[in-house]
Amino acid sequence: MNIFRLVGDLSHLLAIFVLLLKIWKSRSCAGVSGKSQILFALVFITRYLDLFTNFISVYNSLMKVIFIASTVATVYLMYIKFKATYDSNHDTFRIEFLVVPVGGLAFLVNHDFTPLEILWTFSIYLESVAILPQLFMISKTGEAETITSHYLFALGSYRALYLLNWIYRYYFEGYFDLIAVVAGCVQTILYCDFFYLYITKVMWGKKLSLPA
Amino acid sequence: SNSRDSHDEL
Repeated sequence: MNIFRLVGDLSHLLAIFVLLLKIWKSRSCAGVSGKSQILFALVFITRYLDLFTNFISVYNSLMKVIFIASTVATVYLMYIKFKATYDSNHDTFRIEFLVVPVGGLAFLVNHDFTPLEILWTFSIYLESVAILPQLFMISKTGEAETITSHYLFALGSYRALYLLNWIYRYYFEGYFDLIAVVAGCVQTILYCDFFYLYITKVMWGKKLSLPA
Repeated sequence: SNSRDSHDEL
């Protein structure tokens, strides 16, 4: 564990709770992509199956349980409790266009052809693109609530911090996982446009709105 | 370093 990973994990946790709290406090999930949230739930469930087979640490297990539970709770709030506020007209990204190719790639390019390893690989690939429905939704409506911007910034920062963690681990531990690194780069690159808008607008107290 | 090492990450 190094500082980049720890802050990355905390940033990830913060993102999920900012979103949950936003939905809970406002009793509304307007502007949030339910499809991205379903993909994240799928990411956590397929990645953390090793909860049952492989104990690493209390921290590790606890975080996994929190990530699964909080994301499933978000999906529940969006599709059941506050379904009336869900903006499905703008959430039109076809997730099968992500899940199917990513599933195929996980079968073809993995470290080990075993069920758990293929699911882990699927999860890593899927996570890298799971935010696309949310970004697509913002591009359709042309704007995002400030709290949603904070959520996205924390969520994007998490993987960027993991990239620093992987650089650190490569130099100091000789550790290198090509699948995680490539997927992590793709994931971070997808946020670049958003990061630019966040830094130039939201940080200066303006609402995130896209140029017409 | 094998792939298993990565699985201590979240």
